[in-house]
Amino acid sequence: MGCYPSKQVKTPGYEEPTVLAAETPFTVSEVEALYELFKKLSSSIIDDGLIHKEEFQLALFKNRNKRNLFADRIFDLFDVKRNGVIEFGEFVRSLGIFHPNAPVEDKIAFAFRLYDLRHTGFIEREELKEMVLALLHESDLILSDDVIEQIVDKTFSDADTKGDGKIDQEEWKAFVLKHPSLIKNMTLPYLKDITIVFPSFVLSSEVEDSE
Amino acid sequence: TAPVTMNAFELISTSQGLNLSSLFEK
Repeated sequence: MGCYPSKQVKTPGYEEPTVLAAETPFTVSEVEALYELFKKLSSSIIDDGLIHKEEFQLALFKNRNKRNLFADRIFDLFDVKRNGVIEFGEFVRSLGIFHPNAPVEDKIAFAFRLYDLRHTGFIEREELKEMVLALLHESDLILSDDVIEQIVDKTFSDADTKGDGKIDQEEWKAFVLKHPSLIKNMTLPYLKDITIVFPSFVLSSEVEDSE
Repeated sequence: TAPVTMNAFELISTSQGLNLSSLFEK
């Protein structure tokens, strides 16, 4: 192995894999593999070791200019420091929530924050409607205003069990436990195979072989 | 399925913007 990889210059925001592995469901070698993925994503447009929103959009949609409400929300939640970029530590800690072994409570809480568009601590009816409209727009689906109102009303009356016009975290948790498919997208099976998809030793081995 | 029986959260969870699996495509 040698010590070549540890001598490489790490980018700002880089954190040691042992630290990140201790705080997340990932092993050290999985964090190292995630660093390979991170390097790829963070250098796709601006090679500065940070994931910018356009790079995130490019990875998700193969289009750097495609705006999407939900991708924006994910980006904002990953960008814990709120400085407009995703650093490596933020990337790993946030993806940890999507690990198949991460606690369900963490996934439920993350989804709540995702849908609490205006950071009020509640999912409000207007927010739910805004998200439904965004999804319909994204999918080129057309529904009449009446039907949209009915969908939102029905869902809201099912989830807002206290009937106060907003969904709190407790109501959200009960609603998700009743409808587990709502957080299906909070689990990425890929994360269990990340060391196979992005083996972290390939590049440095190649460099050593060529020397 | 009639639209009124759709769960709005189920609907929005299908957004491509929430499907992070595309990050892993080589």
